[in-house]
Amino acid sequence: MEPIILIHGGAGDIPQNRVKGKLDGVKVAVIAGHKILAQGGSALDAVEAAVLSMEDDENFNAGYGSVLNLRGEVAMEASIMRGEDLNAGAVTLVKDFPHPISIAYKVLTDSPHSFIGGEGAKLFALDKGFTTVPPESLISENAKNALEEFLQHGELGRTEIGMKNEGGVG
Amino acid sequence: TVGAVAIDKYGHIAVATSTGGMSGKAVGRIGDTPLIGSGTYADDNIGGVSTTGHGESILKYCLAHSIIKLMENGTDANTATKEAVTGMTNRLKNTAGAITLSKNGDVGIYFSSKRMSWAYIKSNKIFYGIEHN
Repeated sequence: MEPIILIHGGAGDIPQNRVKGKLDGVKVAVIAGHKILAQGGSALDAVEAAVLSMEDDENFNAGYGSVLNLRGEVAMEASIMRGEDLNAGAVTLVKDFPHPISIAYKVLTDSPHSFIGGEGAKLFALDKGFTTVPPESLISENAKNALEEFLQHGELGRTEIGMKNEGGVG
Repeated sequence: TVGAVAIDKYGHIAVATSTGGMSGKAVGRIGDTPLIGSGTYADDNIGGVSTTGHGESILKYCLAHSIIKLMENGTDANTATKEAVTGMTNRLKNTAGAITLSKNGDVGIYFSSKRMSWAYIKSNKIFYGIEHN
């Protein structure tokens, strides 16, 4: 079988000034994932690598650069699934960790459960050796501006600033 | 939201999706991304899907699994992706996007939103985009 990797960096009302960063970011991420496949690695490791790359990139709404809730906090969620045996791992309401996808991966491989949230996800992550980061280290200027704009205009569902008249964003 | 679908040399498929959600969301709000069948689905016998867009709509439509079921019934990856995303948008009046890989390596990409960034590598060539068409 020829290895293939396909990724996305989010759908929505992406303003023109964010286009280049997103295109650059998806190219870096897809190459990171493909490198794993080219070396004979598993599809599971490849999708984790690609998502990790985008979680570290401010241009995407995941990990560092995640948008903020009404309290100005980053609260992330992630899932990962293996098609061979339909096993899956998922986490939600994750704070203070830079890579929720890796915690979800651990839920898949090292837990009898499939989905862990909030305080339980934090306890699970710490038990598996993940370390926390200061919450402000995950907050980007774009995320702060997006929340400020939401609080001023009240348009729920916008993950980007500078565009109007289209809701429904990733 | 970000996501990835891959098939390795053994024909095994995996999917990963990660998100910060939506700006101004309620404390404690959960979207589609961590829900298997909505934000993510993988089955070696059919294919894999990762979705992005309006979370409340995607989870009500079980968008990822909707695409998989269309493919299970013989629809190709690209058509299944377009039909399910369009169906969700028509029914729930919100936008979404999805990426799909079939067990045979066929690629599906579609979004009803204004833009969606995507990229894939197949036959050692990189393809990428963000606009319609």
